[in-house]
Amino acid sequence: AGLEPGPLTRPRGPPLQPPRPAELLLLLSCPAFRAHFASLFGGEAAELWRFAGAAPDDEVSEDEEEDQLRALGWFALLRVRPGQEDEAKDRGPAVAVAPLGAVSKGAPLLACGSPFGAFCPDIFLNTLSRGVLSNAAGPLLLTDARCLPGTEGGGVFAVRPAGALVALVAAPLCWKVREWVGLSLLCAAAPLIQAARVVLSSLPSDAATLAALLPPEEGAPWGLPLNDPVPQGAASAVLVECGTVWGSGVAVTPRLVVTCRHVAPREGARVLVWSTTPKSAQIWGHVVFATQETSPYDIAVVSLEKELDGVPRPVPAENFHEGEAVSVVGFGVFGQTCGPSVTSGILSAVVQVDDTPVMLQTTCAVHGGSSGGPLFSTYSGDLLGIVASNTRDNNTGATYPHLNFSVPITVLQPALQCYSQTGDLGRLRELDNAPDPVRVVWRLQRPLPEAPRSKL
Amino acid sequence: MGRRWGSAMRAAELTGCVVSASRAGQPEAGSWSCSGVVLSRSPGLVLCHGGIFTPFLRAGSGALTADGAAFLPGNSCTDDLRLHVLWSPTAASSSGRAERGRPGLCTPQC
Repeated sequence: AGLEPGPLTRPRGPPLQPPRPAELLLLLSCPAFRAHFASLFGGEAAELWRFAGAAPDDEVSEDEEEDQLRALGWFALLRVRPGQEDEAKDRGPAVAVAPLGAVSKGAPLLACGSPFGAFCPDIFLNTLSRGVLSNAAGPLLLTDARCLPGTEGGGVFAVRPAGALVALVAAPLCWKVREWVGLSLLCAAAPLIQAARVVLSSLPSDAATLAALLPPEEGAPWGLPLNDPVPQGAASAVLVECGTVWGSGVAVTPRLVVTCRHVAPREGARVLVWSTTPKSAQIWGHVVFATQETSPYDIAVVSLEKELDGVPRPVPAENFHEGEAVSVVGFGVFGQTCGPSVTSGILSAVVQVDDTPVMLQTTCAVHGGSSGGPLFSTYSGDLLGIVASNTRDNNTGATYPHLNFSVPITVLQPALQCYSQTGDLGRLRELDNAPDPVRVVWRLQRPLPEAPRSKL
Repeated sequence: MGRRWGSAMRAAELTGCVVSASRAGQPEAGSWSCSGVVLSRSPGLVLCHGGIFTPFLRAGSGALTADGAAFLPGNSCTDDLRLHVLWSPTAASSSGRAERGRPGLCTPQC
């Protein structure tokens, strides 16, 4: 689709001006972005990942796909021919740029792009989407703000530093093992613009004068820090490795980690727990409890051989509010290589039996490797639950990361407390005897004889 | 979206744009488009995604993965490349009327 003459009266604001001719000054890429991309998604992992404007099943020729992958980390600098009505007040950089690292994981971001590019600009131009910085590896960033094909190149802006350009969309959609991950890949703007500045300065003089127009990086301080407790919560998220299986977990005390049974199914099994915050640490432990396969609660508890230093103890929530802002922290996507990802959403449902919450649902993006991880209240930072699964349609195989299920911490807290104070597993064992209504609620978790389960 | 998001929204509205690439004299070949960011309005300087330029690269997309390639000059693309940039006016207002979208993409009742 291209820029269509279409209606220039615009339902979302003043009339669009006619498109302006432009010329390509240069194509540029950020070497550090490409290096991180190669290390995270290249080599053996290349088979697992797909970045494209189209779903895995869409007809895209291999050549096209290869072209898309090659161009993924490339951006273009254009000079736009001046219009008659260019006003003096518009002179100079139109935006400030956030220095690399100025935005922390879990911080709010606003993506702005035009789904389907130039198709229907009167409807789609500059469509906004909100999310958070989910993860970062150098200038390679991930966000859970919803981006669609056509938004490649769109800007992603920060709340703090206020309105600063943080990144551009490199790939709006990505799939891991054919499962939609629900995250978009971004390239940080600061190193990209710095690369443009260096190259422009080395070109003939009129291009070099353009270098002065490139936006500056926003100097610190960037206003009042956001009182975001999520980074704190993220610190209690750990990676749990049991044999060849790994998933996420929550250090509820310095010696006790809760995860999912399907991550650490066998009592007595040895488990390696990785924490990344405040510092990287690996501690062995063993599974002291795992619910039965028949239990509706997919939970396991690991006791560590020594304490996890400096990991803050999450405060367990006592009640839940449908609609409240929540965050999930998990080691899906990158596993150990890059620390946990943070995704944001709302508590979409609290399912109760006899007025007791037994299941939580959220709209956060939850993908393979996240199970066992913590679900937090974004504003209070309280621990709400343990992520157990997202959703898969067994008929189509489609995965829905934004519909997922967690075990409320109120179900577990009394038993965990009893065990950590007395070493008695009795209360934990009660999880195996949950009443039938609870089993009915969690019935989708049970294995279907012929089809794969909706597990992470 | 509240004051918290005000600056980000303003920046997005001011700098968001769409870039379209096509071949001179070959409208039937269609065009390629993506989103972009206006770094400077006057003079106009835009940063957008490089993917829409691969069909125009003289040396093909392989040039993007050549060792040490961190930038390619403007003349790496063929001479028949035509670019257009569409950005929204700087002042936003709510006037205007709704128009239905075009065939090819629809918003089914669900």
